[in-house]
Amino acid sequence: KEENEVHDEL
Amino acid sequence: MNIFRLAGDMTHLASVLVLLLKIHTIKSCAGISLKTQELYALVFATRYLDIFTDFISLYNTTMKLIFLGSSFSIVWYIRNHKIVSRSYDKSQDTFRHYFLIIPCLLLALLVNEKFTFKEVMWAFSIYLEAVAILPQLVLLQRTRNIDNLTGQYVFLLGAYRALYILNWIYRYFTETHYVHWITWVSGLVQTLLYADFFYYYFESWKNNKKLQLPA
Repeated sequence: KEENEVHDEL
Repeated sequence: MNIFRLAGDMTHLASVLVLLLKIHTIKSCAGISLKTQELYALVFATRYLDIFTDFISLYNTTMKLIFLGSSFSIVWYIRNHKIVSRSYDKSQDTFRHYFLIIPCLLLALLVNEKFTFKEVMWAFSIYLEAVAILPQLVLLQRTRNIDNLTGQYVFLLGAYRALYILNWIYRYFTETHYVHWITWVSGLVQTLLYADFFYYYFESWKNNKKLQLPA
């Protein structure tokens, strides 16, 4: 998955 | 992860712990808006749908579980705990929070990063969190004497998103293509809603007098 597809912030 | 975001998460965690401390130790939720707590439970439920599908880190998953568990247990405490529920003043907590949910849902359907169920739910949670504090702020204006724990809870809850804004600025300058208008605009609106609370909170702290919001 591209980075910006997964929300890495809470 | 950067220092601003870690400080933001820790501040958010602290706000939850202060509220749990207040409810669990003095068995009182005086001055706390159940509606804001319900909105936050909905925010986390719709934001963390990916908790089992996208593993980011142990930290990320742990914090998600803490926020989900604490927000739902706070709602349960205020609604069902025989002692705590007695200190909940339903007649004061009158904000029509359902009027917040529908517009946020509509906006999420229109403005999202991808038109999938998870992404629309995620955008909904971002918009809803921006306005979730409104019932609490309205209740504070009606609460004559705001106790310290309630004041600290609201302050920490507002401060965490302000720290996240610093995190977004930091990431914008250090990561290529890091642009997230949805969280940036919503986070800014969310923090601005606390502006007058922050003003009166610092005034009361500086003059060492009781926190009072003008009606």
